[in-house]
Amino acid sequence: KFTDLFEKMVPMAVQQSMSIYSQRKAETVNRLVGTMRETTNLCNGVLASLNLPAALEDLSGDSIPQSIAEKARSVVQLGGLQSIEQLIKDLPELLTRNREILDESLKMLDNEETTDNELRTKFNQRWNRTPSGDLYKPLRAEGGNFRDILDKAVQADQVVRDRYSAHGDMIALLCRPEDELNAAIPSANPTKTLQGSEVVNVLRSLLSQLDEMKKERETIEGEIKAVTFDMSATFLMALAQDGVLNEEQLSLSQLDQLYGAYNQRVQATVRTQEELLGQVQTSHQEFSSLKQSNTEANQREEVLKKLASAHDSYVEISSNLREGTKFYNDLTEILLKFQNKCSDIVFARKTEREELLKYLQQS
Amino acid sequence: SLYPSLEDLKVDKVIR
Repeated sequence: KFTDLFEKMVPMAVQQSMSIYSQRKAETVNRLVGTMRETTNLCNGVLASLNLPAALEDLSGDSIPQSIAEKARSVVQLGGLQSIEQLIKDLPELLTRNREILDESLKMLDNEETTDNELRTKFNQRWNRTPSGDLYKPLRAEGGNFRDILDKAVQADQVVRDRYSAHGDMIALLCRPEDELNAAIPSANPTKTLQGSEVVNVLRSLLSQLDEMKKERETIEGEIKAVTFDMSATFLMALAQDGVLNEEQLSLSQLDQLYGAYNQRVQATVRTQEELLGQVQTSHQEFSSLKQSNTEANQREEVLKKLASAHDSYVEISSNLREGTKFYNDLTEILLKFQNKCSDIVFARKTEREELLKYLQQS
Repeated sequence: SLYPSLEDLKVDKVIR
């Protein structure tokens, strides 16, 4: 049952190319998925601002439109306000933990350098080893990069907090029991019977096409994330044949083969949305002109719009918080590796320092 | 995405 431990060993050039390829792939996936998500957020924003689909369902003028009731249920199911409040409360701890690891690492370098300098002052040119300051430049540069990243993360945390404070009340309202939610929505006398009018049917058809489009995006996202391809064979063959490895060209052509079609489908779904939303805007204008507009109806519509966008913000805030939590946890792992690098080099320098010190004191 | 990407930090660099 012999397993060759060296089976997966590849030349350094191939190993590094695999790393860079996986980074390119991750960036491609993030761009495609990010584009679709942003476009969907835009669509939800436009619909919420037009009070759609609620306006089409809001016949009696005093019961909760079906889409709003569904949105309320989904927020409660996703954990409601408590779940995001808890994640928001955790952010500062995650940030502090990362900062501490980084600060400790850099402090190790500083302390060792201070001692190195003191001994250099004491022994002058007899202290003939490379100054620690020079040796630690790359690590300190890396540390500086981590500091910038943490500063950007702090800004991202603030964006999430601002979004939460802007929509928190309305999200809380969505989480209230149905009767309280209903009581909080101003009622208006029943909408004129617009049911039969053609514009309502056009709007309904457009909205269902938009729903279809959004569902298709979920499928595309799933397919994109399911794509796997082992580049090692390609890299090994290229290295063997030409003796040199053009990672960029090999990776880009492979990534195009794997994701080119998806890129087309993503661009297509963006265009589809633009067309559909254009038609929605036109039909909505006609719909609003038919609908009676009085203060009660307008007040009711304003609250329904806020409730719809509160749901969308809840979904966005939750996604931001998941992303933030993952970011901090991933960064912790990377910072621990950085800390190890710092402690390894400091340990080596200390050992070397003590030997040099012993030697100098003896001679 | 809202938070910085860590992708390029995951590329393990060899210390010379």
